Amino acid sequence: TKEPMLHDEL
Amino acid sequence: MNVFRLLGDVSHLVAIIILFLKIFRSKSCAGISGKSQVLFALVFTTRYLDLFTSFISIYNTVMKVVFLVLSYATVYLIYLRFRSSYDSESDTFRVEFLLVPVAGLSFLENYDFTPIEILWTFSIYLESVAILPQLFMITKTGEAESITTHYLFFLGLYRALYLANWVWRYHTEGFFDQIAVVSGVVQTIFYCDFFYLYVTKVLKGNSKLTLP
Repeated sequence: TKEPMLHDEL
Repeated sequence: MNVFRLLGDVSHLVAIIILFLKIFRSKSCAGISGKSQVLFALVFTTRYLDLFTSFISIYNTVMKVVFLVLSYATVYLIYLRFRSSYDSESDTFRVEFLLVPVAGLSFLENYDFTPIEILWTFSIYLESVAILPQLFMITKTGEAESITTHYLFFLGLYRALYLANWVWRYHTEGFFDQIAVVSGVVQTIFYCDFFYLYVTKVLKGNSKLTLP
């Protein structure tokens, strides 16, 4: 995947 | 949030608290690599810039702030408050050999060529190798206090639990973060040798870990 993502992990 | 992720986060928190309390209570950072702790503070700083840009949950925000505060407090204890106990002569890993390739790679392989995303990627790559100065220091001195090995155990366990979390998330929600997963595998591999020594030596009652 190359889409910018929301990083919901620590 | 699944059980592996939660246990991973708890393990990470336990590791950081163990280290902080070990130094704070003994008033000594003997055997601890200040370089690794600076790298971890840098990891949290570059990863958690999204505290200012996006809100995920109360849990997420609180944990990020706690990790940031504790990592900087630990660096403060090592380099300022208990500096006289810092064993700089054994903490000789050349961190530029980590920082330069990691910085380069984060520019080359990332999800989006924006400053915040490149810094996030940098933090993921850097975390995977940030423990190396500490492991190098133990190899050099040939020993580690058992409390230091408990710290390393929980710190290694955290990313191993995240691997289980990623397998779980892939199957339940199709989530796959390639950069984090590959780095997480690399990071966990670095701990395997230590895990073996921890189980065979420390858990069998040795007061400290001595290398064969």
